[in-house]
Amino acid sequence: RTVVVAVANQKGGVGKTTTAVNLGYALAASGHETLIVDMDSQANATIHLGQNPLRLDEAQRTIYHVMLRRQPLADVVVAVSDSAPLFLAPSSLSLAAAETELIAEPGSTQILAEKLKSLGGRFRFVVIDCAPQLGQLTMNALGAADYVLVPTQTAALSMMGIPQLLSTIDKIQDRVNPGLSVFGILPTMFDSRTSQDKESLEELHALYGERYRIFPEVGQATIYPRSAAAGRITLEVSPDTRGMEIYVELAKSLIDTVARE
Amino acid sequence: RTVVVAVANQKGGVGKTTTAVNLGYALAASGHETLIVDMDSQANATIHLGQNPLRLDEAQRTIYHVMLRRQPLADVVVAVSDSAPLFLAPSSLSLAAAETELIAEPGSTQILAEKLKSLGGRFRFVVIDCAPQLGQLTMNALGAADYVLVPTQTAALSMMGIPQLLSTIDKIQDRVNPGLSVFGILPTMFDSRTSQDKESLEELHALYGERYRIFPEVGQATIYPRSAAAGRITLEVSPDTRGMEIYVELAKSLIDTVARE
Ligand SMILES: Nc1ncnc2c1ncn2[C@@H]1O[C@H](COP(=O)(O)OP(=O)(O)OP(=O)(O)O)[C@@H](O)[C@H]1O
Ligand SMILES: Nc1ncnc2c1ncn2[C@@H]1O[C@H](COP(=O)(O)OP(=O)(O)OP(=O)(O)O)[C@@H](O)[C@H]1O
Ligand SMILES: [Mg+2]
Ligand SMILES: [Mg+2]
Repeated sequence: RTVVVAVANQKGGVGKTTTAVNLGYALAASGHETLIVDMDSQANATIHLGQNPLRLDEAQRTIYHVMLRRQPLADVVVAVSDSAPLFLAPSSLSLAAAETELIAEPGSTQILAEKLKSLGGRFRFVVIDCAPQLGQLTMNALGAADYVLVPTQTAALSMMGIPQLLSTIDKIQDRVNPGLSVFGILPTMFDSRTSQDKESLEELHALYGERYRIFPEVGQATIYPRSAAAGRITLEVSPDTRGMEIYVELAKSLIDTVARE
Repeated sequence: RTVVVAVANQKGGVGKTTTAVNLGYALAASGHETLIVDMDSQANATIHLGQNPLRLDEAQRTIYHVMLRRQPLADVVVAVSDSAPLFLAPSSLSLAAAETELIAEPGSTQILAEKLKSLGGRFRFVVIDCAPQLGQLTMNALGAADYVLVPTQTAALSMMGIPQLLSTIDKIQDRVNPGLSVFGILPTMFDSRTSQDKESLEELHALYGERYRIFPEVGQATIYPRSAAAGRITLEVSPDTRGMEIYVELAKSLIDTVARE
């Protein structure tokens, strides 16, 4: 059985792509065939994994062509690691057109779910990187997912949007995907030297700690933007970086959760 | 004459809201009546300026109601500072519906420009905070603007999206708003201690420095998320913070540019 995790938060710059890439790698490194789906027309996960969105777009081998141009999903999947069974369904700028094109499609929020089914049981895990808005593409990710992981900075502006996201998840559960549940909230870019971040973290626990699992925070570290710039997976090139153990733990707890189902 | 500046970048978390709020305040503090328009359904500028999006939404006094429910723009404008003539046209979650509703409207990208004209010459400057996507709302901001200011982190993922933004600006210039021009690129959250940021900053200058103005970088400082959390304008509460002089300089150079027109 394939387990699908959507990494979503409509606030921008909270570490969605960084989390999807490193969690995906940690799952693959534990021996599970893992697919990352890049559902953001900025194609940041695609770039972070060393791929060239322009070239993939010209070859029509992107998730846009799968969703709206009848390209089989299996044909766009590329291997992105030498050390683990990690694969990518890449994105490109063409995906920006999908927001409007999808509206005209019947059952538009369930198209990604339909395409993922076409892969059968090839992957044990699918991790979906979402764009910073609750549009048709993110609805597709929530419509296809078993779990949602919500990264957030420990800052008021980032945390403000969480209630809207949780209520959107509730509606998707009620209307199209009853199997969807919140895996948890992941505090990112945490700077333990500032009282601001500590206060926000306490607030996060006070607001959501009873109902949802809040994972240990991923500390700030410059290796993240550095490895992204180099098109390399942080966990693959620098496994001892602060925070990496959080992504490894995250992968372990997902594997455990799934094993107990 | 009213000068309109859109603060845009489809990459998330690069400092758009922080820039719009502090630039807006710096313009108002130099004695010019200034309006900030929050064109993001996350309503971060609205929250940062101490307003309550939920209450404004119930009272139908938001930019959504102006754009699509015939509410006059003058009726939603609120004063947001005791020390300078700074005003806000607030946002709320309702604005999320605008992305799809606007598509059905004739000349949909020019609705904001039409509404701003209804204010006559009341404001000397209008600063528009954009959402992290190139959707209908950002198109409206570009359709109404004289200038575009592009904040970017000095990190590869943030800088990757700049070509797409510049080509979108070119299309808006050619098709609906010939008066639109790029005011410049503003590097934000710059950490001078890391070689990563210095290298990216050099790359930014190498890629764009000949064609566009690149402003001095705004340094990282924890006061920004702190003041946002308190619903206060950083420049108003803490004018001596690192980077504030950049926002003051930015305001001065905009005022000079406009004076020379
Ligand atoms: N723990 C961390 N420490 C320091 N920098 C980080 C960390 N996690 C992510 N970053 C950096 O912060 C920036 C934003 O992260 P990222 O792009 O993953 O966020 P996002 O939520 O995917 O953004 P968007 O909303 O645009 O999709 C990137 O430059 C990334 O390299
Ligand atoms: N110079 C700075 N130093 C440190 N933190 C900053 C700085 N500028 C902005 N921030 C913080 O970084 C976070 C992202 O900034 P902001 O919300 O302004 O970005 P944005 O581009 O508007 O995000 P979005 O794409 O979600 O609209 C906020 O928590 C903000 O307080
Ligand atoms: Mg991302
Ligand atoms: Mg913003």
